[in-house]
Amino acid sequence: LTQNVLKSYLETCAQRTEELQRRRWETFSSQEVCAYQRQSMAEMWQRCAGRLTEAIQQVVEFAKRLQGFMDLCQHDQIVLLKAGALEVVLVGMCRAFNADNRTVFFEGKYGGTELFRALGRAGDSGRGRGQAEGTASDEELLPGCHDLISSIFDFAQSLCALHCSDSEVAFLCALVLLNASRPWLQEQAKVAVLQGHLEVAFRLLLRRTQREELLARLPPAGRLRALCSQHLEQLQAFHRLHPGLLPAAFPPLYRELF
Amino acid sequence: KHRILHKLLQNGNS
Repeated sequence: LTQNVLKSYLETCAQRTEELQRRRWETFSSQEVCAYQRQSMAEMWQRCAGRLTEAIQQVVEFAKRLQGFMDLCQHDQIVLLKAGALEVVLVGMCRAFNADNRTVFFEGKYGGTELFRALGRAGDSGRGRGQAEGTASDEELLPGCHDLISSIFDFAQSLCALHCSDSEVAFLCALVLLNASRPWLQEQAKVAVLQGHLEVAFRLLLRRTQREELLARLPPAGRLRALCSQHLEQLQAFHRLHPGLLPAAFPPLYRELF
Repeated sequence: KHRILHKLLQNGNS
């Protein structure tokens, strides 16, 4: 089972850990950061929804390879993916995060929270107009968005501090996915059996590698849940600001999940 | 309701 979890994870990772580590100091130039910041809020939301959807597609492939997942009824497969896909992406983000300068790998380079500023407010051109009119220079249209981005970075930082191996990250992702306490499961007992097997295998791995202290240091599950509901709140606030935006602006899988 | 997820799950391991 341990081999299956690691193999499934490695086969469905977009980037190898060594590659992400090797490039961890390749950061965006200040001009490149400005270009991201000058984008309109809608453009940046669509861009991030696109990247997130790609990551979620990898999660679906990961799930399909996990022993026992495809034996569940399709209703439960969908329930588990709907509830867990974003959480798995957030856990996996620690592999693509440089905790030394608080940057994350995004579209080919590493960038900090400032890269995502346009998600929460109008681009720099809008700020210029605001200043000319004597209003606040950085009026925030979705102030909660900056909290969401910082919380996601804080979460990645706290996971990075645990220095998890690929096997450990793979198990954390598998356990986030095969969670028998998700609401609306039809065959909860079947999921609980899979979850139980994963937990035993994970404990054995931790014992073998003398990493048993990891379990006590993991962030509580409520923290992931909170990040997911913050994401939904911001998405709803974004839709209220842009009621005319065509649904087709977001990838179909993103619309289906959120 | 979950057309895309159904499709992704039904496709063989790609």
